Amino acid sequence: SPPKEYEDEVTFF
Amino acid sequence: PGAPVPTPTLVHVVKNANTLGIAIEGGANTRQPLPRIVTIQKGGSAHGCGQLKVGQVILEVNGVSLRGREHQDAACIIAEAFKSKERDHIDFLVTEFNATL
Repeated sequence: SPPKEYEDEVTFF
Repeated sequence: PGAPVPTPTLVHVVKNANTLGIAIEGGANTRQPLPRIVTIQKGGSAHGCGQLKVGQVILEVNGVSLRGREHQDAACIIAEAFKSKERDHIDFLVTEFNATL
């Protein structure tokens, strides 16, 4: 499968 | 002084606020393979410690490497470290440089 595109994924803590 | 060398820094963040107060982006299988700090919120524990900065890359959390972990996995480790009552602090190993050490 192609690499996932998580560049825009941001998590706040 | 020679060329800049990525020097990991151990940052000790005491959990003295209701939130950690950081945001991260990236993770394995992205162009940002290790999580990078994109926000530090005032009033959070991270801001209070004064040593974490936007742009730093997180290599380890309490000695656990984030290498090879996808975003959600890395986020889970950080969230659990903050939630855990086993210790009153989190040790972040960070580097100013976006290097794969």
